Amino acid sequence: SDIHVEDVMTGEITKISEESSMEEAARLMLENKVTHLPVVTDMDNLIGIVTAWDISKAVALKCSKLEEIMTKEVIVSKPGDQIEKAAEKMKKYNISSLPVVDNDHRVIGIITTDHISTLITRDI
Amino acid sequence: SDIHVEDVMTGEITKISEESSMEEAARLMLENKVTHLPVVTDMDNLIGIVTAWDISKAVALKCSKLEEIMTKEVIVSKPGDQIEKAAEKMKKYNISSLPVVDNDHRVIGIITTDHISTLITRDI
Ligand SMILES: C[S@@+](CC[C@H](N)C(=O)[O-])C[C@H]1O[C@@H](n2cnc3c(N)ncnc32)[C@H](O)[C@@H]1O
Ligand SMILES: C[S@@+](CC[C@H](N)C(=O)[O-])C[C@H]1O[C@@H](n2cnc3c(N)ncnc32)[C@H](O)[C@@H]1O
Repeated sequence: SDIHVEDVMTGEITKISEESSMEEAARLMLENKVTHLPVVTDMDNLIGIVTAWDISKAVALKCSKLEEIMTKEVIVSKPGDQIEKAAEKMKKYNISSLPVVDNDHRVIGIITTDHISTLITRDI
Repeated sequence: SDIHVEDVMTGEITKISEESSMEEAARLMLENKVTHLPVVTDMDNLIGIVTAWDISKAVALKCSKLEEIMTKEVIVSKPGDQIEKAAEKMKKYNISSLPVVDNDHRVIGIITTDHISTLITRDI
């Protein structure tokens, strides 16, 4: 289709620093009603992702360091990608969100399966 | 469209009983790689839903009873509903999954924004 990731993604990104705690991650998800947080360096470079599922995993396994529960090999999207390509990646890896990065690997947005699902609703 | 919820939902439902603990909920999400669990009675009647976001909320607020963190007013879907109607409900309430119930309010499936996102991928 002619719809690209940049047309659908949100530019409002709740990010978290690698030094933060798991409680901090949980608090940010609660306050912003989001389920995924890109982990970034001081220069906004993407180094990992932590989701509500990871917090739940930490409760099941009784661990508490962000470093232990975040995923470091992050699957990303580019703003110019077609939305079908983003949907295929999320299906292939059974994930529900992709940070969107520019050519310097800086996070400029996030696209989720919620955004793609919304495309089929009438009020577009 | 002509696509109905029953064509897209999964019939494999990981459910949890109202007497279970939060740790049990977290363990089920980890083992089954799911982010949402319908809470049911012994007769499979739906009485609530708990998601990975709720577990994360519990970590942020330091509470630990399932009863305290689950949502009791559950938004559901019917198998014969069109998928656009399900997508509109999930957008309206900012939720990512709907238990699918039969006329006796028994859970027979779950539809998520992941399922709807998958519809735009090529391999359908
Ligand atoms: C396999 S998914 C299953 C649950 C659900 N689909 C979700 O995305 O949270 C959960 C795991 O995927 C990881 N994950 C989520 N988005 C990711 C992404 N864009 N790149 C790499 N891993 C990701 C999370 O860190 C978590 O460990
Ligand atoms: C407002 S959403 C925000 C995060 C994300 N969109 C999600 O669905 O988890 C999180 C809250 O919605 C609730 N929730 C999820 N699915 C629901 C459903 N079908 N009916 C009622 N509440 C639901 C959860 O119990 C949780 O408290």
